[in-house]
Amino acid sequence: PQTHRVMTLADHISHIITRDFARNQ
Amino acid sequence: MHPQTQANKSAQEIWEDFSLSFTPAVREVVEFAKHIPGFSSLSQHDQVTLLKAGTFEVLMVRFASLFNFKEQTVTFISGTTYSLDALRSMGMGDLLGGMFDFSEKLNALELSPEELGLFTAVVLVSADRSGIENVNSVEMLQESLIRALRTLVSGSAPGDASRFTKLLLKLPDLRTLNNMHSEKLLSFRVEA
Repeated sequence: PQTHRVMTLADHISHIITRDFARNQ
Repeated sequence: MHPQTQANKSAQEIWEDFSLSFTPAVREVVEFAKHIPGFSSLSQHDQVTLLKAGTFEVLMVRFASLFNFKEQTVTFISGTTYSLDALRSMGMGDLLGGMFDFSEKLNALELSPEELGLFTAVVLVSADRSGIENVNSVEMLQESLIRALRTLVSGSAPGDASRFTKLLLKLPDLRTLNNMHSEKLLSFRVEA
């Protein structure tokens, strides 16, 4: 089964930035 | 490239195609920011704050090249081209319409790659400052970037003093797009 994750554009951008900076710690 | 109106693709699938376009694009903005002279010497907190506040606006500048005004189409990063009418009929008109209008005005300035790059840096460092710890260092960085942009733009079109002003007037346009659309919902298929 497929589900959908819905998030705002702003949250999506924020999530990627946080993850990118965390990865480069 | 002729517009392939994906009759078989549902609005949902097209919206997922559009949503997926953002992930690599955001990573590119983070990479770009790290190459702005002086950006990496800001505190990590301030770098993250500026990126979170300004990335949507930077994407509006970068996505400007995806729009074909003659054909009235937009090509997503997946390479699929959609006619703007088709996307409007699926309720995506407001965001894409706003991006389309902004792109048309930006493209009318016919910026060189260097001017576009420096303008993009100015957009990022001009982001909403709420939450910034060291406002002075961000302002100093912004001033140096704007000075460099002014030199570059006036250098390439000495007779046209208004070109630089028109370029700076894009910043409030971007802020409006941001306030109107960054709360737009994206949808991602998740394999359960």
